[in-house]
Amino acid sequence: QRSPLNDFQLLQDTQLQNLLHAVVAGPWREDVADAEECARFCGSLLDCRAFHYNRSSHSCQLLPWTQNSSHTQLHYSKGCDLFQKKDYVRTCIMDNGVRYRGTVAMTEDGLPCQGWNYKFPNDHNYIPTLQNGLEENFCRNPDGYLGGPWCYTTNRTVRFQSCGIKSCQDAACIWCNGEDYRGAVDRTASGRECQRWDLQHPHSHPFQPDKFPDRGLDDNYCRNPDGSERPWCYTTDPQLKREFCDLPRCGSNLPWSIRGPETQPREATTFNCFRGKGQGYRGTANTTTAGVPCQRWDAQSPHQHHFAPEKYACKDLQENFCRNPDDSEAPWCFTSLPGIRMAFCYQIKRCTDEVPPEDCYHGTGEQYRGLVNKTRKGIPCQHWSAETPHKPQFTPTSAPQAQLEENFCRNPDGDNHGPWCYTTDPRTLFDYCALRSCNDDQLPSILNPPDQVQFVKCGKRVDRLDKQRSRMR
Amino acid sequence: MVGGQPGNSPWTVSLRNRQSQHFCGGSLVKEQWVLTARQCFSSCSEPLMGYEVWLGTLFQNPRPGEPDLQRVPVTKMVCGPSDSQLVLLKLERSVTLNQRVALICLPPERYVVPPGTKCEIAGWGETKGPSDETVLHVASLNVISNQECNKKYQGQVQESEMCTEGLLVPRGACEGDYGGPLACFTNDCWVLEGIIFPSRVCARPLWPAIFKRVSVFVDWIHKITHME
Repeated sequence: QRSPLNDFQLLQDTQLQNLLHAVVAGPWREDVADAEECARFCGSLLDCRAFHYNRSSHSCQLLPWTQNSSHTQLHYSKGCDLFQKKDYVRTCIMDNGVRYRGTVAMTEDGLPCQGWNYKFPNDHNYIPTLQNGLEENFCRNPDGYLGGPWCYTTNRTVRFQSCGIKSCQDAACIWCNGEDYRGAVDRTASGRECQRWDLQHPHSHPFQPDKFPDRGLDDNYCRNPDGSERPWCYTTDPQLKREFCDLPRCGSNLPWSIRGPETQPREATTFNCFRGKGQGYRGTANTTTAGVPCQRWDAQSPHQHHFAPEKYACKDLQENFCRNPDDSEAPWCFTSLPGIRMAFCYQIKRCTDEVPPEDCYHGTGEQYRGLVNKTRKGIPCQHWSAETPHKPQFTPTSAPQAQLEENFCRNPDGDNHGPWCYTTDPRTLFDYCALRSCNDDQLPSILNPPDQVQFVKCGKRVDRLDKQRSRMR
Repeated sequence: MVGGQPGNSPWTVSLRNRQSQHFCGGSLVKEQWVLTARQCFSSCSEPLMGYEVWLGTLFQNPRPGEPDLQRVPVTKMVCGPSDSQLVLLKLERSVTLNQRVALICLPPERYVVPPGTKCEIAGWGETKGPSDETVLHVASLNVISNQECNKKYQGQVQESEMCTEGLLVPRGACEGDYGGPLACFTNDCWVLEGIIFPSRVCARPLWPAIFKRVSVFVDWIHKITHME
């Protein structure tokens, strides 16, 4: 069930160009079904090291080089994916590194490697071929040496030496529960090969890399996108859906409090409110939004779970306090009611993300002529006369009465919620300003509108559906 | 939804996180816009990659291939005025309106729903009982005046909020219903008058429920949907 793509690392929307005019890539094959078919072609050819796959035309181009080859350059190219053989681009080794095809050319003591084509200063019997991958003076392991890739050195007194390239297992360790692990191990603890995150076979799953851009779901490497105890992956074994990976812990014998910044919550710690999704919330709220008391994290009743406090040392799963150990939407807890397994603690207020107001306005602020020129989030306002990043609907010419000077906050359209401005953030068209209503103002009271209100094309439903359901019941 | 019944509410949408789990409700106010509660989202500027709105189904976990189900990615979130606790979600594309998916009307600006008006809330949230929260539940509630409501809440209810009467047998919103609609029937149409926002408790006996009053922010909704 393994995919041939498992041997490749993907760079999305990327093309690899060779800058030498004399070197030409292979032709584009137009008749392929998918990237897996290209991977099958490339995988079987010793002189194929990478391939381009065009997602819209379903075509591919085999390449005899990688990004580590000389005279090559990566380019952004929408719709074109670059797949490179892992053996050529991985900077660590699997097993004893017999398949390593990287470009390290220095021994562990810092001695430069001798080219495999040269017999001087150290004579040897190796002849470079496509099969053994002996290339330039790069470290290789043609004889399965237990110390990993090695080379003959340019020092006559040291005939050969290991290059000290770390195994992928040891190259990166995990802090906390390994959510930030971005290493290159692609095997589970039992030695099964991982399924690629971007494939849905043999196991279908919700962790599509595009949906989780911050989770590093690259290729088929071990990751922890769901607040599990440690990194894991779906396996290529149809009989076993997912399994943990065996990865070393960083400084595991130090207590959490002194391990250093890597172990701290990614979000800043808060106590009376929560920021973002509340991973940094360390307060003592211990009921759900609905007031149901939380179950203690160290208890397995009424709900069984895997969030044992000792396994989630960085998450501070104390007592029955609301926490977010798994990247949920907000702090949550298991509830003390058998019928409700878990619930969010939305009663905890969000910490404000607004800057303190610098001035105030009367009424709805149509007469505000002050100098505040940033939004409530602190984003600088766009000049009213500017056309980028947003093309304004109100300009000094179109609304002269509003005195749209420079980039000061104004209210040219009588917005009930106060002065505003177009923002300099391309993603936010406009926002309200860092202003408050002046205290001496009487809040406008709610007025009844005219009795007759007409609605068009909305608010109609077919209640027959309900009746059908009742009849079915 | 405590004390509700399985029912139909074609403007009530389910907000889905990156693992396709329901986490809040919302209301379809335009073909490409959904109104919901700010509290449901971690930030006004957080990228919404992977978040979706599901419409056209009565089931919280519809079977794969359910023909009426529409799944539309969220592309943008716009936070409402600071005191609104509302957000508008822009969808990647317009939804298809049909018997299962419909727009809810928006109220006139600053409209006050008369006390006694019959309204409905809908959601897939906790039922706290034998009823099955995997299907959409609807509960009827009658509006009371803010003055009446403030007798119970000692003046804490603001003009930008509205209340429905508290019943002896609890009936109202609960976990998972937040962000969903309070729809009231006016002039032969269902109008979005309130938004369910996280409160301290699920429907309590004799305690009125408090909602965000949409009519106070309807000008902002029109401004956003026209300008963006």
